[in-house]
Amino acid sequence: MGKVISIVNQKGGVGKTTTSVNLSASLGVLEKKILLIDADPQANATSSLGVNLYDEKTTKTFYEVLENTTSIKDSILSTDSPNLDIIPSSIDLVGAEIELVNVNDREKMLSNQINLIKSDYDFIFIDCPPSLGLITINCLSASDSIIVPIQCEYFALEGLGKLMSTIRQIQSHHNNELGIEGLLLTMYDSRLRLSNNVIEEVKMHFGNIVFDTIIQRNVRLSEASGHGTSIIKYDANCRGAINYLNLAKEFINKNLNK
Amino acid sequence: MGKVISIVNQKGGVGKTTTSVNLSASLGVLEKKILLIDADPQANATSSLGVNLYDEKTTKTFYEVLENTTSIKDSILSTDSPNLDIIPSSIDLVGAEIELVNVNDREKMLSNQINLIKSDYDFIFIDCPPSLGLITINCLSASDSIIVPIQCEYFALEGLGKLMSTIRQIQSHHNNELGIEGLLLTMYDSRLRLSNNVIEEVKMHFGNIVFDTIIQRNVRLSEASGHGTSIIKYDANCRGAINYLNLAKEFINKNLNK
Ligand SMILES: Nc1ncnc2c1ncn2[C@@H]1O[C@H](COP(=O)(O)OP(=O)(O)OP(=O)(O)O)[C@@H](O)[C@H]1O
Ligand SMILES: Nc1ncnc2c1ncn2[C@@H]1O[C@H](COP(=O)(O)OP(=O)(O)OP(=O)(O)O)[C@@H](O)[C@H]1O
Ligand SMILES: [Mg+2]
Ligand SMILES: [Mg+2]
Repeated sequence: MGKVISIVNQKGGVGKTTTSVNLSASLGVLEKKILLIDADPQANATSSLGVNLYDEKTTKTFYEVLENTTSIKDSILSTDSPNLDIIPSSIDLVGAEIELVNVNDREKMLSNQINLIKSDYDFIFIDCPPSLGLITINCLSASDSIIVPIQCEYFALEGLGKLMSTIRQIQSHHNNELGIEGLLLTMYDSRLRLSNNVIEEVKMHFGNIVFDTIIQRNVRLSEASGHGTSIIKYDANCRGAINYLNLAKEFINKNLNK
Repeated sequence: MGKVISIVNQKGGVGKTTTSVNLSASLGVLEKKILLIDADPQANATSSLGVNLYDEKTTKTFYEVLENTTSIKDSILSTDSPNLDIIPSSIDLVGAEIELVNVNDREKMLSNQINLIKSDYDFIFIDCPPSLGLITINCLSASDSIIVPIQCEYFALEGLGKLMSTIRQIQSHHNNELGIEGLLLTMYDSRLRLSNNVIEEVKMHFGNIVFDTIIQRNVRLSEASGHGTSIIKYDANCRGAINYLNLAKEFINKNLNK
């Protein structure tokens, strides 16, 4: 039965989209059936997987799913990455935050739809936008757990308190099943003293919910997303690809016993 | 008469806060009187200038200004950086997007308040959150122009179309004075072919509205914000400080003839 996992952190540019795309693609290569939902109006995950938004095929996006004007099955597209489907996003989503405010059950729009397709996949990942507004609340209400990317820079821990209190609010009002899959350290640069300090601090505060796998800074990851393909297809031997394949294996082991 | 400039880009992690803090501080060192407004619930600009949010002094923040429960003058704090004041942000701001929706004139809350203090400063900068929701709309409605930081990475140009169409909407509905101060290329790494491609592409698309000054990738900028101080006070001789001082001089020259 498909487990739903949101990739979330309201801090911008920490590696949410890079992790959503490359963890999904790595799990697909390891024979898991994966759906990636792009819930960010910037639609970076959509273009990172080479989906052309201006193509007439992509008329149904996450925006129509949230507004309930399409069945979720009609919005699913296949990608050139094995075992990986995507629900694309679109810039129309920017309006959803304001449009949804006066709708009944506005926090549950997504969970009602996701239940229709959960059993078709092993895992469903949601790439969240850099905010804690209604779109993100909808994603968290529909999720079984979260992965929080944390950049190895100053401020890495700054917004985490607010994120954790939002999680507690979701657990008590909308979704008491929501757990934490793990915190993921990203953009690690071993030459910088700063990166090593952040790792120590995060492990001290959060202990065993931090993934052992650390994603290193590697420009090939940016290049791959620019070419509209996952790191596995772009350059399977680079540091970025090895990091994300190791993360996928660690993720599978964590979920074996469940 | 104080000119109001929003630092805006809905893409996360592109250097909005780093630019807001260090351009403001550099202009302060060049004897301009500056106010920085932190309009992001993450409150990174507030902590980058060493303001302690848990101190009883900082009870009035941008949240209270937007909700009209304090006079804007009462929310202004001085910083340890010469000629630079700040209006701090707080995490309560996350609720403002939803709270403001049903208020009359919801897009103009900030411009009504800013007019009371405009003449006390040469320039007022606003550090915007990574989204195009009601908070950002309020900031743009209250601004004379915008600076758009663009990271020298793939996708740098992706969201710009949507940002420009939002600007046009603001110009026709709320603020026909809104102009573009410039596009600023950030996190440039001369060793990467990718960075050079992005610069060529941006200059080709946008020509002379791109600042000549380019901000290079320099870890001292992260370290400075982690220590709660501007790059000028932290390490005035490093690349990051020289880049932002040059930007400040270029900015002053652009505004001399106005
Ligand atoms: N490990 C890495 N090494 C080098 N560059 C990286 C790495 N991870 C991400 N990047 C680059 O950093 C930038 C930000 O990453 P990404 O877009 O994944 O973050 P995000 O959290 O999804 O951002 P947003 O908050 O805008 O949604 C992108 O240009 C991406 O290519
Ligand atoms: N020129 C630079 N060189 C190196 N690191 C930088 C540079 N500019 C910014 N950074 C670092 O990159 C990260 C993102 O920068 P910053 O927080 O200024 O972006 P932002 O656009 O304000 O992000 P958000 O979308 O979350 O508001 C921070 O950790 C910052 O210290
Ligand atoms: Mg993203
Ligand atoms: Mg910022």
